Amino acid sequence: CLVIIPLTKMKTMRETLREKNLLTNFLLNNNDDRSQNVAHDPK
Amino acid sequence: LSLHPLRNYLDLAYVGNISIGTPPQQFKVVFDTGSADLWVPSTYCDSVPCYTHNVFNPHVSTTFRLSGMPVDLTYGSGRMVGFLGYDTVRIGKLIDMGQPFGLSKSQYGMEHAPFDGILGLGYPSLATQGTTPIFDTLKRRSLIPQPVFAFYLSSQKENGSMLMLGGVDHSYHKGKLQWIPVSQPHYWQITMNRITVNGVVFGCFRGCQAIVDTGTSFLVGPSRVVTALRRLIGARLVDNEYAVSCSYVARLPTIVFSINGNNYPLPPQAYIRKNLRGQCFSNFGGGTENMSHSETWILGDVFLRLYFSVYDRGNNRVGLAPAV
Repeated sequence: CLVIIPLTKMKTMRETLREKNLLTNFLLNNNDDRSQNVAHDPK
Repeated sequence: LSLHPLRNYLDLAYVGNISIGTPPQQFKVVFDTGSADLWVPSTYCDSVPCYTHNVFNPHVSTTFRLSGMPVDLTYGSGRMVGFLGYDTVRIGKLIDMGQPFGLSKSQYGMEHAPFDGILGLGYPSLATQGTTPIFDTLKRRSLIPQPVFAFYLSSQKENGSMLMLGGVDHSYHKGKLQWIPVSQPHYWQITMNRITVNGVVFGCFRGCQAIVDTGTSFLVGPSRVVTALRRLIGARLVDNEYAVSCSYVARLPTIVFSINGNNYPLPPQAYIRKNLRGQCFSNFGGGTENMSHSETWILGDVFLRLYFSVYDRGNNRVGLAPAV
């Protein structure tokens, strides 16, 4: 009864942006310390 | 209006397929233990990311029902704004009818994302108010034999990673699963004893909280500790990222996370990533000090590639064991 969902390891958005030379701008425009948004947790 | 935090998508890499509606419309989603909502782009969305991703068209689904309740899901580096609807969601052979989900009207900053939407596997308290997360529906309707799911995140192969729903295939881990009680059933949150580097306690001195999160790629902790950790490994800021010399990686220390009396070592090969250009960067992020009064760490994919993880909603516990 176990259901197995295959997951695919994709190229990350970071890699895509870096290849297109858009990463620095993205990071500068998004103040998230390259991690995630836990600062805005309303709970 | 429901504001809800979602995980970072910049480094997310593991996606799976689901379908929504009748006839089914396919989507690539991130299965995220750090959130509890399901959402996909919709034909009502006029943002750039919606032109480069699969969009849900409610008009061609005979089983779609509109709620219309607005949803606003905020990100560290973006946002999804939309509305709620109900439809049949298929995950593998599981069929979940009348599942609430978000349809985006606007999306910001996701044009290069390798996924269309996100499927949250967190506790119901983390979901948009008035909605039931998909796993709770599967559980309540007895569509799965056990209220558990598990992740195997492969580091080597593009394919080979998997999400198990309703049970655990124990061939994907070595040794016995170590069970850790969930300290707060909201996120998949557990108590961590300490973090040591070279045998010296480096963080989490008097114990702390750790969130096991498949929707975060990095290891995330308080900025002050992460800055010290970056300094310790000689990481320097290059183009807004923290780089280390690749030739130095083998000499970097192993970081040991002690959880529920067991040690979970993380060697440098796990916390340093090499990009396609052959540059090496550290996989640490800061910022959790804003999240809670107590010290909190987020154990993302960097940790979960090494440790097979089981999420047991029946007993509110997380199981960890070295992945094969």
